[in-house]
Amino acid sequence: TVGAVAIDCEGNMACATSTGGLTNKMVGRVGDTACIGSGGYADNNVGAVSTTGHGESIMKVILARLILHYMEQGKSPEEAADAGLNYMKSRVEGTGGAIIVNSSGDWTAKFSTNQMSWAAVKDDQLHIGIYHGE
Amino acid sequence: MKPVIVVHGGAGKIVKELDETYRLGVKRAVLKGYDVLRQGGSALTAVEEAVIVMEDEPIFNAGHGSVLNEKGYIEMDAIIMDGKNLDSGAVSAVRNIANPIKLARLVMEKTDHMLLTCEGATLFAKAQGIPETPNDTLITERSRKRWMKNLKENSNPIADQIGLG
Repeated sequence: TVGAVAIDCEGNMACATSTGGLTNKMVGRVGDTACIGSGGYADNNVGAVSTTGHGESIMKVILARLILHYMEQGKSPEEAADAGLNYMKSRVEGTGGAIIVNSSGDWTAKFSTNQMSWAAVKDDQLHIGIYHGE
Repeated sequence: MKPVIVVHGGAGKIVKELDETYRLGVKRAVLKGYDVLRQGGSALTAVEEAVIVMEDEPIFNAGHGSVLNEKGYIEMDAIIMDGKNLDSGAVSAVRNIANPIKLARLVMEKTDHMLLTCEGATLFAKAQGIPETPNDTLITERSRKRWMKNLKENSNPIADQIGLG
């Protein structure tokens, strides 16, 4: 799965997510990616999220919208991502990751799996990571 | 407002030897999207362009490089959303196109619908002039080997891939 979130010069936000799904998946199986609120969500009033991970788990908790809900309650993107991923792990034993940007331009890339490749640019500064702590 | 863009290349297992390839892939994608933003382009176009880069990069599980289903062909899903007006477009189980994210944007902009699936998505792609890309040209040797390995092991692909994107 791949994804992107962004905020532009006018303060508009967007998200995009694309995937081939699970290896050897059942014909016709559709995961979280195409489902609004699960594979991604964007609302200028809050932020934009793109997710990745175990699709069925992400769909059960509607992960992208759940993370934005936590942000609406006042959490930072990082806190909201942790809260959403922890909820998914504790409720349905699912793991995954999310990238987020909020209306102030704060961003994060968080994951409960061992790895997630990600990159970000803010203030012309490039950041890249795969493992926890990068 | 200073523009910001973030991309991911999935949370699946990354083989150490391919670590650098993944880093280069996400770097190319994020710089492509940032270039759009720096020139005053919209967030919507920036995320689409960034994802197209990764769909075209065979290391990632999307577009070219997508994994195979149990029958040995590719079915892809994609979504795009505009935070300005909550418009969104998506496709699922779509076959024989290189960039599902482009089709998702067309669903958003050219139809009254949110999601087109399977044959309907394929017909819509044709109607919009998106060229057909043969399944075989989207399949990488790596994806084919993984598919065959799973078949041989007769494993449960869902249970075995918990946590993978």
